[in-house]
Amino acid sequence: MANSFSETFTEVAAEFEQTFKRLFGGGTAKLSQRDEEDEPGGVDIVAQPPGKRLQGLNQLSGGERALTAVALLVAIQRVNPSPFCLLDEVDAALDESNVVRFKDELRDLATTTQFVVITHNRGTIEGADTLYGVTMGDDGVSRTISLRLDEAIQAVEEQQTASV
Amino acid sequence: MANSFSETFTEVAAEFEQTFKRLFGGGTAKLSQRDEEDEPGGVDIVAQPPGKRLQGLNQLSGGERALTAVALLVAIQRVNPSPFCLLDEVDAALDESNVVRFKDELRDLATTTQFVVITHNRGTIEGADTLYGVTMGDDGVSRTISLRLDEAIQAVEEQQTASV
Amino acid sequence: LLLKRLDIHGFKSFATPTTFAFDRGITAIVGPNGSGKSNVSEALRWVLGESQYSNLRGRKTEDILFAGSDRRAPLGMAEVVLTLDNSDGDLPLEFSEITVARRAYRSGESQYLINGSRVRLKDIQQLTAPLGQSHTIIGQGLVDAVLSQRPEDRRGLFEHAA
Amino acid sequence: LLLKRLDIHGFKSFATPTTFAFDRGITAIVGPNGSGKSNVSEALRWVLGESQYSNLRGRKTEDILFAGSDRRAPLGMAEVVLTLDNSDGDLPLEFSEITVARRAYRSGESQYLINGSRVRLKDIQQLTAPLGQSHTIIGQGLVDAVLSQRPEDRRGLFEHAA
Ligand SMILES: Nc1ncnc2c1ncn2[C@@H]1O[C@H](COP(=O)(O)OP(=O)(O)OP(=O)(O)O)[C@@H](O)[C@H]1O
Ligand SMILES: Nc1ncnc2c1ncn2[C@@H]1O[C@H](COP(=O)(O)OP(=O)(O)OP(=O)(O)O)[C@@H](O)[C@H]1O
Ligand SMILES: [Mg+2]
Ligand SMILES: [Mg+2]
Repeated sequence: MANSFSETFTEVAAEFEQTFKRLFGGGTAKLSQRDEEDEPGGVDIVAQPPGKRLQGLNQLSGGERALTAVALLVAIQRVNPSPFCLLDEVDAALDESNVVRFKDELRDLATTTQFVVITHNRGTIEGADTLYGVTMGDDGVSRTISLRLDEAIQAVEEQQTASV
Repeated sequence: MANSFSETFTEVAAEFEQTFKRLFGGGTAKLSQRDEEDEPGGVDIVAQPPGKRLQGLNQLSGGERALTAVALLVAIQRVNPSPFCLLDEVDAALDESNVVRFKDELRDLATTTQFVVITHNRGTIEGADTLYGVTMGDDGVSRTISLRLDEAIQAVEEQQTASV
Repeated sequence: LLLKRLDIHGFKSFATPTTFAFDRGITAIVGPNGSGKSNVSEALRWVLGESQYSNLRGRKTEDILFAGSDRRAPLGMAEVVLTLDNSDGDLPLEFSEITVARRAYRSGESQYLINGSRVRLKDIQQLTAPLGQSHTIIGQGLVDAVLSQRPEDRRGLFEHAA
Repeated sequence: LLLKRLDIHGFKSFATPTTFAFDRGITAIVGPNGSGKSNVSEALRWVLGESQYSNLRGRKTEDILFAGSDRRAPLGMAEVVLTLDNSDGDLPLEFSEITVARRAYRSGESQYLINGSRVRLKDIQQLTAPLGQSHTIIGQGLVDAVLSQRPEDRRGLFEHAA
């Protein structure tokens, strides 16, 4: 039961406005199709973080771009959920308060979508149900250990204080 | 008194092997020139993080690539120092222990080069002599306040706990 | 459909048999730079039928075999086994548990198995196609690519969603 | 040569006069996403004579003027003033303190000043050229570019160093 492109597009665009608002704690964004004649298949995004003016993607900050990309991925997931989704360090550019909203959005989606997230961020780690630590030995071999949340947080912090 | 390209290149290559070792806490890396005939001006990098085998850049991890790029930039600085250097979030992909070595390298260079670093990383912040916080108000206007180290660390952590 | 476990042996830095067991909800994978986290993501991509080695930071099959280190010899085979919980019947097979396995040998030979039976690579690709790969595995540094891709490529994301 | 201060007024999000005073050693600039940190880096690039607006996340002069917000009107001028300590004589001018100023107006007019005297853009560019721009201002996300540039481009880094 695949929808037509334009039906799906309309749904994703509507969803994207909502996910953007949630992830940014406000503001608006619009997804639009370009003219089929002069640019077939073109898709445009304009975004207005809370309190700011409408901007093209190139004018957003590094973290704002990352969050906008996440908003689009989440919108696509909500319109047509895949059973699972793996995210490799998509939160790298986010500051602490954006990481919290990102984590909240994943927790909400996680009721229907299974997530595997690779991250260095404490806020994201705090949102996880299961934790794996990966380490590489002097022998160039990767191994894994499952961790409890407090152990993972401690490992991240110990690494920091030990080396300081 | 500009050196010839190949004199400078040789110096940078030698320096790069050293800076790579310091930033990775071991390992080796080589900078080499490609054949002038079939690829004029080509420059190649191979890197071997501690305990691992020799690899091309594309096989390194995200953080290893970032640290290798920093090693190259630092090598160029050491061969031909510019009076000041601004780095915008070059440490974003680094884990806590790599951030500490990055910070140590900057502190060493800072005796002769003035640095301005834009960062979200606590370890980098701890290495700074002067701190500025930048914030944007609801009016879309950026303002700045100079911070003490403990205030900056607290601001980063408060943002985190407040939103949790 | 749920991921149940991923068994990795000989794929890139996972020289020894390593298991990730997944539950409902969110599983976070953490660790230092270069420890092997993205390799896990690539192992999943590979077992789901990835055929473009440029998407696995390599150029050919050999690049995903454990290449050895100064203390350990290279390995001659890589195997990744994905176990799926299909009790909701999402995948069109009559099994409540499905295993997908992929093996590659240094000799150049490859094997593909679904529930222990030998199949072709395209059988794996067809089975996993409905899982919507373009928006289900987001590689490191590709968040920006989602936005900065030419508009025509971004359209590809939507077509997978459609 | 040392950076002493950077005064920004009307450049991008810095609608009100803002001063950064730099000391020897390391100055860290911190703050939330979108607060304006990279705009500071671009203000420095601009006052040093950047002529390619694509390097400032824009396309034309107008893009660096404060564009207003829902609570504040756009501004008609942007001014950035860089004050340098030249007591070691690094720059070939007979002053121990050098100010470089750049102004742009919404009318399209631009002004360039060194120590208060009107000069041309290329005078600023020539003065600052020895400061080695390609390895002195590293923009956000460009660490990878240092490595992933085609080898011919990477050579450009070395030529600046030479
Ligand atoms: N075929 C191979 N054989 C052995 N080791 C390999 C092979 N391919 C890659 N590696 C090693 O795996 C490591 C890369 O791991 P990976 O990219 O998963 O790191 P990561 O944990 O994601 O790090 P980061 O946090 O920096 O992104 C490299 O150090 C590389 O040496
Ligand atoms: N001409 C302009 N007028 C007003 N505001 C502008 C202008 N150009 C850019 N901005 C604003 O500046 C902000 C971008 O700031 P900047 O890129 O410096 O953020 P940042 O602090 O580096 O964030 P990050 O940590 O995410 O990299 C955007 O929100 C944008 O709205
Ligand atoms: Mg990685
Ligand atoms: Mg920035």
